[in-house]
Amino acid sequence: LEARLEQANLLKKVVDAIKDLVQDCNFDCNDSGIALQAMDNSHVALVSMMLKAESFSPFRCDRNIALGINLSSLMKVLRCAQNEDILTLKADDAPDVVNLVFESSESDRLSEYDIKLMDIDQEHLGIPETEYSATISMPAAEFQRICRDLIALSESVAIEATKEGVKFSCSGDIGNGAVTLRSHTNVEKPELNVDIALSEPVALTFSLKYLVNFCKASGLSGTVKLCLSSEVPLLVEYTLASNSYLRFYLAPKIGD
Amino acid sequence: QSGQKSIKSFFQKR
Repeated sequence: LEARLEQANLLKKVVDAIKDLVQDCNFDCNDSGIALQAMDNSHVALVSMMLKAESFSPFRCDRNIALGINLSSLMKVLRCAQNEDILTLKADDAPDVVNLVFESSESDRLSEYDIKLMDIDQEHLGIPETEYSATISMPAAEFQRICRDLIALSESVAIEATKEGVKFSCSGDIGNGAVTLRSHTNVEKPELNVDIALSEPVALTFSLKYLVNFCKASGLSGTVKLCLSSEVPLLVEYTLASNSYLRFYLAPKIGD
Repeated sequence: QSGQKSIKSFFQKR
């Protein structure tokens, strides 16, 4: 494997966003790119990352390899990179370590680190293609704000999408709270757009603790996409450049 | 957590 990222910051942000959810995971490398899939310890949430080969230049992966990496170790090394550094990941065919090289485009500094790899026996889940009842695209910062606000009142949020809009509501010991967003197009500032595509109304309840955790990815993309269907996990997607993505799936809470 | 589903009950093991 030899994969060169124009900005080390991208990988730094991705790992930073998921490191509190998952600890040890395999980075599966093949000629289409670098993928990661991992569940959190309680098996409620699933992280799925895809960094497509096109996100790197150049990208070369001659043989499929799984790099088992402890994310807190990876984060320690990524913190040694400046945000603007160029990052090159390298690994042999049957690697014991992954090699990270940081190059400054402005100076002649070159830093090199090796991280020891781990043997990780990870369950791989098949995620079915889903036609979602509701797909909401909104500013990532807005979603983060709503989750942070509502977690002050309750541990769960009900997300209800109708033709009127999308309503985030919660109830807790001190009282209730709700935030409703309607579809909104801002020609001047398209980054503030809220788009709700609905084939049928849907209402589901989720644990806010996980949603707040997912929102650590807000720095990766201006927009977040929420996809909901009855009785299936919520998909929270942050789209990255070159069709790469960071997706989170969260199992709903279902009342008896 | 009452009513919290596991993600494994929705996605099949590959």
